[in-house]
Amino acid sequence: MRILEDLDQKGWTHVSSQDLGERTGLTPAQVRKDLTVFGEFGKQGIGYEVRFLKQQLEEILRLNRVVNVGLAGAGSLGMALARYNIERAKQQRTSQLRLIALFDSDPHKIGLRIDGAQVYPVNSMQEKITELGIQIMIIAVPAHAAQEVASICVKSGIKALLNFAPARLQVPPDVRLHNADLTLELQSLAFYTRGLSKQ
Amino acid sequence: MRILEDLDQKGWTHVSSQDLGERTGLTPAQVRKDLTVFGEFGKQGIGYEVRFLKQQLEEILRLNRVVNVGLAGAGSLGMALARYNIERAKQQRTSQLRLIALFDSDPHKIGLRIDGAQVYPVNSMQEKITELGIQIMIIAVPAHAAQEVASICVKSGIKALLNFAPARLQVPPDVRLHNADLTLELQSLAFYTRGLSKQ
Ligand SMILES: NC(=O)c1ccc[n+]([C@@H]2O[C@H](COP(=O)([O-])OP(=O)(O)OC[C@H]3O[C@@H](n4cnc5c(N)ncnc54)[C@H](O)[C@@H]3O)[C@@H](O)[C@H]2O)c1
Ligand SMILES: NC(=O)c1ccc[n+]([C@@H]2O[C@H](COP(=O)([O-])OP(=O)(O)OC[C@H]3O[C@@H](n4cnc5c(N)ncnc54)[C@H](O)[C@@H]3O)[C@@H](O)[C@H]2O)c1
Repeated sequence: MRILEDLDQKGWTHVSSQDLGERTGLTPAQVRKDLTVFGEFGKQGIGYEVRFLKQQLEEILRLNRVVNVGLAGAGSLGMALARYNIERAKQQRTSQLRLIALFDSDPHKIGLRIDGAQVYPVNSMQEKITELGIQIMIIAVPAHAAQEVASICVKSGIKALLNFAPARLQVPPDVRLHNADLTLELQSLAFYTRGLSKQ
Repeated sequence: MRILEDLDQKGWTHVSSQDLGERTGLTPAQVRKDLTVFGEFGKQGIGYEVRFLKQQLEEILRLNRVVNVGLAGAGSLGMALARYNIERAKQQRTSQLRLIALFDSDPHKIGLRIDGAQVYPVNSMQEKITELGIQIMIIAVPAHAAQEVASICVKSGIKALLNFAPARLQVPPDVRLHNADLTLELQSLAFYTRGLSKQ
């Protein structure tokens, strides 16, 4: 957003994903990828219209209403994600994502607190989703437990899931499911090392 | 790959990211994103040429030579990534990524083993990179330590880094740096919940 304000003040009318990439430390492909999640803004060849893009992003960000996020699976990945999300939310004033609750099946983990979020028993998840107004659930449980967790979320009205478990989840068409796979990033990096290893 | 073999046998000459999405459980945007890392294969409007795409992916995958991966920071995130990478490599026969070593500054972690990979002291990282032929390093250390780790990697000849620490790393132009940020996925999901919350 800051970058677009600068460009607008400098009188730029269009900016390419290349330009945006240089100013944000992302590759042009990452800029395009990030912007595509919000809709088709750019036109091939002439880039993004600065004023229009700024307006759109403001519109999106202005919805500064807070979105409450839950996290199922307070294990290694879950706790690292929870700590990270909370750190990031503190740094970004306008952060709309608030991690409000974690869920686990291990009795030793129940009651743990990370900043404002607490670990609840997984069998209270349905109730807590409604009580706390959770709209997004991050799934960081083992693969065998992921479908059950997703089904409880769907039943409780959640429409957006971020799944880390290596399991193909079945959800109704109106539920948005993103599967995060950190090995994809690695695979694309492996591609870049291709030319290098003459060993 | 399997999917492209099927389509080729059925006599499909072109396939859209929509079609690929339906067959892989990804969204068309994810298909496009995944394929863009390997280069510009698709043409807007007519999709991907099945035979050409198959050939390209085979070319990429055929380089089945193993790429040795290192991981700096054997903490919550690091250990979750290590376990996951090793799990995935066992499931995918052609996996070219092999996590071979972890590095940490905490003496209690030195010597821990996860499957074939061992945790080494971070001050032996430069030596181990050469000895073990590590080509990619995953950085999962705290933000304050990330630049130092990246600099050691670059000095040791590593050309590809996957960084999780919330720090903007400086690397020479010939080093490929990918910054993974799991909150980006969350932000795009928050966008989808936008229309929903009338609360
Ligand atoms: N997508 C990726 O790139 C990626 C990376 C790392 C890990 N993973 C996956 O993330 C998941 C978590 O990994 P981890 O290393 O943190 O594992 P972990 O074993 O450390 O944590 C799993 C947690 O889930 C809890 N749990 C188990 N069954 C449950 C249930 N039915 N309901 C609620 N909680 C339950 C456990 O008590 C534990 O706390 C695994 O599925 C792993 O494969 C994915
Ligand atoms: N990008 C994302 O979406 C995302 C998600 C979760 C965590 N993170 C980041 O990943 C990093 C790790 O998170 P975590 O929860 O696993 O933290 P952690 O504290 O559990 O693990 C950090 C590990 O790094 C080790 N370490 C510290 N200094 C080191 C050095 N100089 N050299 C080698 N090892 C060193 C520590 O001993 C520890 O084992 C943090 O920077 C965190 O912000 C990013």
